[in-house]
Amino acid sequence: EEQEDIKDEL
Amino acid sequence: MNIFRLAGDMTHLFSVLVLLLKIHTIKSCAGISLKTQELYALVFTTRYLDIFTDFISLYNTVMKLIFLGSSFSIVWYIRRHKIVRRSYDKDQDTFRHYFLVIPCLVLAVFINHKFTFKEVMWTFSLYLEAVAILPQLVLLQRTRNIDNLTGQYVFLLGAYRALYILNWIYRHFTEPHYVHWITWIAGVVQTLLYADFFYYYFQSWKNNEKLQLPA
Repeated sequence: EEQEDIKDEL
Repeated sequence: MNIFRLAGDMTHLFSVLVLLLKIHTIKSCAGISLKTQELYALVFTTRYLDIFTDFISLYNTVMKLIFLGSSFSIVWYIRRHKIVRRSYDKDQDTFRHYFLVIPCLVLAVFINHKFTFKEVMWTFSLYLEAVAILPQLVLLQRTRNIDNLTGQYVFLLGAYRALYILNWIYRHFTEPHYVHWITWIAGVVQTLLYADFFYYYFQSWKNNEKLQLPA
């Protein structure tokens, strides 16, 4: 499934 | 977290703190484009919509709060502070926000990773950040003289995004399926916009003369 791409960058 | 990203975040943090300190100590915003500062406040607002919903790390949340707080306080100083506002050169700082905001918004609606409000807002913030420095570069060319704090501010802003490009290259090779081509393109465009400024900045630094941008 489309993994929720975590926005871990500022 | 890798060294490139940490160095990029620290450079970015340093750039906004340099600017805030400059405005706070000498109570002047001469040479600073309010338009660019307002665009940055908009960039951080639309980028950090998830600050209270998605907790990544303490570092991430603290840095987001610092960037939001510093960008809005810089705008407040230039707009509201009774002494600082007198040094704002509104006749020269005439770049129209919407010339940048509207195209970025349209582009974000059509080119994004996923058509959701948060994702479109996040993509918009990336496109806007790439061009937000333009009013400042236009102002620097108009006023022709650049005091070295403003020069350092613009240089640090450009350097932070260049370090982020190294971070993206590093993550591309070390993390499987780390693909954010929109981020990469926006980041490269942003860094290229600084390229000519970098060239003149280094020239002036090397020849140890005042930084002059060609008209």
